[in-house]
Amino acid sequence: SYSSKIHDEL
Amino acid sequence: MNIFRLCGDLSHLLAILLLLVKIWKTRSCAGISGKSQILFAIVYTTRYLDLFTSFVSIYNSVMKIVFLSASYGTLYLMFYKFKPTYDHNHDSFRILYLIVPALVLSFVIVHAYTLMEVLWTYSIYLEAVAIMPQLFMVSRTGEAETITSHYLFALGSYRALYILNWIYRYYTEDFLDLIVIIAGIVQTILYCDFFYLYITKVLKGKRLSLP
Repeated sequence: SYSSKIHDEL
Repeated sequence: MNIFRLCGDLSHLLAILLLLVKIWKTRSCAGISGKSQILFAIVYTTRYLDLFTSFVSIYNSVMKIVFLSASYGTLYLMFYKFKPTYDHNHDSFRILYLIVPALVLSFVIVHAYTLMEVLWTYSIYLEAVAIMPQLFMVSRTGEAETITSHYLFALGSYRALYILNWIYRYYTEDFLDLIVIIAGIVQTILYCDFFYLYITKVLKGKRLSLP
């Protein structure tokens, strides 16, 4: 999903 | 990871450490908004709770721990160790006007209704406006020390570099997250006025002072 992917940023 | 993201992270790290070292070396937090620092501590705390739930990389985890510790370290120096030097008369921005609307928005526009996701979204919205008390303080006192200007420039550049990173990721990974992108653009726009003053004054060796 969108939301899980952006969590690899700070 | 790409070059924009890496430069953004390093710029962010530089800003946070610069502030900490400045306060420590000068034994003073004059000109620094404690309210912005409180907001940043809330931002890092709500975003990096995922240290306990999801692992991305050693790099990510180490950076998160450094950001959190530096943020709380700054609060300790400002509100405890060097409290007498804290200029609270000029730090008069009402942070509830930022905390509450960001909280409401994070319930309205969010990818998923889970605790971690709402907290993460809240941290994104709050970060976008967290610098406002600091910029308000600079406008009230009409000036900023050169080192404070460097801090603000590094902190503002970080999200601008992240915007380039999102553009890059859109083309290379077909990846788009409108919540962070729009918040990141708002965050960067808030610094534009300051960027202008920084380039026209501080880089030419002058002190940042407002007319």
